[in-house]
Amino acid sequence: MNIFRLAGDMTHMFSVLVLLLKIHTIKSCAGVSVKTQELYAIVFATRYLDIFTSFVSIYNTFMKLVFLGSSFSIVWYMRYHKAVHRTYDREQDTFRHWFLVLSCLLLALLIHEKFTFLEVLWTFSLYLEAVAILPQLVLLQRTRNIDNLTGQYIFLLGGYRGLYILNWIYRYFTEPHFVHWITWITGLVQTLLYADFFYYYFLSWKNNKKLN
Amino acid sequence: LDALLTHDEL
Repeated sequence: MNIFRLAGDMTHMFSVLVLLLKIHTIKSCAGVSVKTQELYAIVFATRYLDIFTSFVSIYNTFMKLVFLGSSFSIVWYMRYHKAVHRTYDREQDTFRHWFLVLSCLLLALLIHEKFTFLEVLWTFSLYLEAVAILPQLVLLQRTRNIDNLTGQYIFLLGGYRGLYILNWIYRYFTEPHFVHWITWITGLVQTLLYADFFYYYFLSWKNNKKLN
Repeated sequence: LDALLTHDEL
């Protein structure tokens, strides 16, 4: 464990907990894409299957439970909680995310490190996580506005990805044989997706005007 | 080596 990875995990946990807390507190999910949240729930469900078979550490298991619990709770609130569901922007959140699931599944069947059930699903979860933010970014462009929470959510997610890249650089130089091309490439693609959002987020913050 | 194979990152 290194400081970059710990900071990355904390930032990631904070991003999902802030989102869950906001939805729970103000009973609204305006501006939030349920499709992105569903994709994240699938990412965690397919990546953390080994929670029952391989024990890495208390921290690892605890964090997996936090991510699973928070992502499924957010989907539950947005889909089944009456007050929250009413504020869900169905007309604008129309990204056909099942195509993303299908293409990531096919890609995982083609490119993976080991052809085993857990390994293919783990690789699938990496590919899916890289594109999971797309429905949210599309919704953000459509609604043209960004209430401070959605911006913070995406900002923290981008921060987590950036810190993980620093973590991989650190581990590459400190651990022999630490080479995970699939993880690195998907992580880089995901971080690049956030790059343009960061550019406009920074501009709006610098000029102190609403993000458009 | 097994430690390397099992995914220790979240």
